[in-house]
Amino acid sequence: MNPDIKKERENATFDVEKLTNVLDGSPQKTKRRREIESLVLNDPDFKEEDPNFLSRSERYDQAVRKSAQMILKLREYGIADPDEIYCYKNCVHPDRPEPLDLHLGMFLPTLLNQATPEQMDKFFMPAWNLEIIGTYAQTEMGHGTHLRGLETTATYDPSTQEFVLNCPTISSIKWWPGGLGKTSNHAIVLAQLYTQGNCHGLHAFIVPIRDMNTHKPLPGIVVGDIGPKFGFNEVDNGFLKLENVRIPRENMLMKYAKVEPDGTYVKPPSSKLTYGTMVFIRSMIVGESARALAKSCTIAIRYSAVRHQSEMRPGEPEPQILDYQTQQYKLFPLLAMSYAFAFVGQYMKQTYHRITGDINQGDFSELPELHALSAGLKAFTTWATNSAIEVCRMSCGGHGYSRSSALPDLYVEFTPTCTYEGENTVMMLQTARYLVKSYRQVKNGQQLSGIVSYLNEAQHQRVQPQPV
Amino acid sequence: ASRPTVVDINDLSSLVEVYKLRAAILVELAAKSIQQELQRRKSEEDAWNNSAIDLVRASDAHCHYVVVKLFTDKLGEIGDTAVHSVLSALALLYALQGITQNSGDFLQAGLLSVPQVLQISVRIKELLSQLRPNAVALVDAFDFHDKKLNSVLGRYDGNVYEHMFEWARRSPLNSTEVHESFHKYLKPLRSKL
Repeated sequence: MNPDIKKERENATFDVEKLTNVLDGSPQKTKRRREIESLVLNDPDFKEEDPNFLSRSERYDQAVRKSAQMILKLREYGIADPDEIYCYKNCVHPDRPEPLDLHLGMFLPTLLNQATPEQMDKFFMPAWNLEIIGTYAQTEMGHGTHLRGLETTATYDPSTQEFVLNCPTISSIKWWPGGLGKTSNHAIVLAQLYTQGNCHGLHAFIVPIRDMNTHKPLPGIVVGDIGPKFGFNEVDNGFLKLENVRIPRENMLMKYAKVEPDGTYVKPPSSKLTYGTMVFIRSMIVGESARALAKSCTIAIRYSAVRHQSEMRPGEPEPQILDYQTQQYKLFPLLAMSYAFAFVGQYMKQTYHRITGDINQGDFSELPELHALSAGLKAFTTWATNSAIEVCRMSCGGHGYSRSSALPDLYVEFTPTCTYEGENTVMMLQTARYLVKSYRQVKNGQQLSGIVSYLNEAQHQRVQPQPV
Repeated sequence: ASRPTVVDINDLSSLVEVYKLRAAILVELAAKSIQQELQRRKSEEDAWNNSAIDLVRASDAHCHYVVVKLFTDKLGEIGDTAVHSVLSALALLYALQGITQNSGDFLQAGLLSVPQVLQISVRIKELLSQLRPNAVALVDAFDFHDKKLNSVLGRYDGNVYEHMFEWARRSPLNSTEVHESFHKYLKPLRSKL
């Protein structure tokens, strides 16, 4: 053990294990997390070549190999709790997205949230057993956050009781979904639904894209990888062009909205339900911000404890970097922020599960608030974390630029969170829409509830700045 | 009007109030900007677009208030005195740093005075010193296994330089002492010069 860092640990004034338990939620959860981690970290099947020394194709190959092992072993150990699956997966692919991310994190949850019982029977078990490998194809070359601008169409043909899916323009080609390029054989495609000559907006359709045996693209399907990006080396973000592809009526996810055999459209109870998956993902991204920031702070602060530079008092040995006030001013507020975001992440997860429980009971009353809050906090925490990772990297001097520090990877794998699942500025404007609406309700004399209720109080409250 | 709230910059619940009022004032500012645009006969869409900067600021302040509030609420759940003490210092640092970085909002809204903002800068320096002995322990509490952290700089044992040298030597470029490009290009070049 490096003597400096050993001394640091001897100076602590609190029991580290107790704080770890607070972050995990309880001592039992800490114990269970460590058990799951040791399953992976001590498993020779997950031994890997350092990805920094591999080509992109080799990295993708290694990631698919590990993901396949992961699925097998999750079954073998009977790990089915979403949080535990997430923990296991994060050990198999540390800080790296992987080719099955969207299958596990979007395709399966969307089936669970938006498929009818019959569709669950038909699709869920094959997907759970990786016969169906799915992705979530929403974003297009020319359309991302503004969902209503998506151009891909799904036109209902009552004579054959089929939907015809089509990408009418170059800008309507589905672009970016993870796992779409080479891994998936199905996609949940978001498309504008047309039936009986009317457009009913965005709906979700299960579209087979590759042959289940040969894995070759099906007729009318043009699919592939979009090429290297800033990071995400292990993920085959892909493109998908649909050329009048026909799918049966049963492939439209119809738990809420429906199209009858004759083409009659039945509206969903709430327009926000299609957003359900996004609200889930945004709530989880808040936790991602906390994790990425915690890792960056861990690296920067431990290294600042062992790194000696310059001279604070003539003739004395070089002090630890962490003794310089400027280094503390760079890192300690970020350390505080990572704890703040960790607790916000816990709150968002609890709130999401509570409100989706209400939704399943038919109570949608809190969905608008959750939608606004998850959008705002996703933007707020990712923007702050994005900048903070760079501060941590640069506070490590030249070695922060080496990939061996893991800080470049932390940055390039994290920074897309500011853009995907809703570009941050648009997210802030969506939250503002809810805030202004609430403000106007206060003006009309209404009493608000939930996290915006302070808008009622603030009308009357004033603060007296104090002379010091 | 109700009795004005006295801001105690060392009291987290007092700071939560200040963040709350900052958010409320910025929401009101954004709503009034839309109203003014509408009174200038702008369409609803243009009124919103011409107020977008204020709207983003209001959301940012709302989220900032939520984060400070949730951090403060969490402290109420911590039973262990020593853990509570160090987390309280972190929460105070987070809240005060946020005020320093957005001091214009708080001053403009009349929520804090200039001397208070100066006092906050002094308080932040005290908190940095107060947290210094616990910095490594606070990151140890995240409990990232070295294989998960994947970082030579962040190793738990702190033996950075030995392992950085070892890592570099494994780089594919070092698989041979002399890279093939020397014989293919550099050596022939010499004979031509």
